[in-house]
Amino acid sequence: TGSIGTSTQVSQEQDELTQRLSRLRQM
Amino acid sequence: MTDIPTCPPTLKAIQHYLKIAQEHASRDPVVAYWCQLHALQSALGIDRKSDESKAFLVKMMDRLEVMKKEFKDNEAITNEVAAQAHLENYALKLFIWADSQDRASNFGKNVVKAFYTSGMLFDVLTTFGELSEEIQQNRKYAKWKAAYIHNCLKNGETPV
Repeated sequence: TGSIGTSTQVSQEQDELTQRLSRLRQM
Repeated sequence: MTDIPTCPPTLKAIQHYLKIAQEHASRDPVVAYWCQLHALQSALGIDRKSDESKAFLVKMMDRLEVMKKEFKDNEAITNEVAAQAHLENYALKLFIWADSQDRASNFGKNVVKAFYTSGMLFDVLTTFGELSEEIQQNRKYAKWKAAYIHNCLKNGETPV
């Protein structure tokens, strides 16, 4: 479950960065 | 604005864009901003998993958000159509200058640098979509010329 937890965490961080970049370009 | 954070070894491929951004920080903030955004966008596709890279990407994102607020009245930062026109114009001017020096047989490090920088800025233009055929050709030529003249100078040969 450790690897699933890590992979979920990475994916959340990725989403956050992608969303921030997307917002930055739309601002 | 503080210096651009040092990028981790896994993101070596984006270093060139960050260097150009640093060089343009006060001279042309529009060029600096879009080089950093292009670098960040490319970095997201290279390494977003290592701790070092994540820390760097977050710092870069913070930095770009601050810049965007700081330059909120600059259309070439807030509007991508204006941004594309500004960057294209800047890169072409640099390319044409380097080409004129090359054709006049004025070879020097500054000509290499101008060809090289224009080639990199044509890369940055891909942020706004696919490059026109003409820009693609200019990009290829600029990068080839920069490498060719650089090698000639290094080997003590005269470029043809």
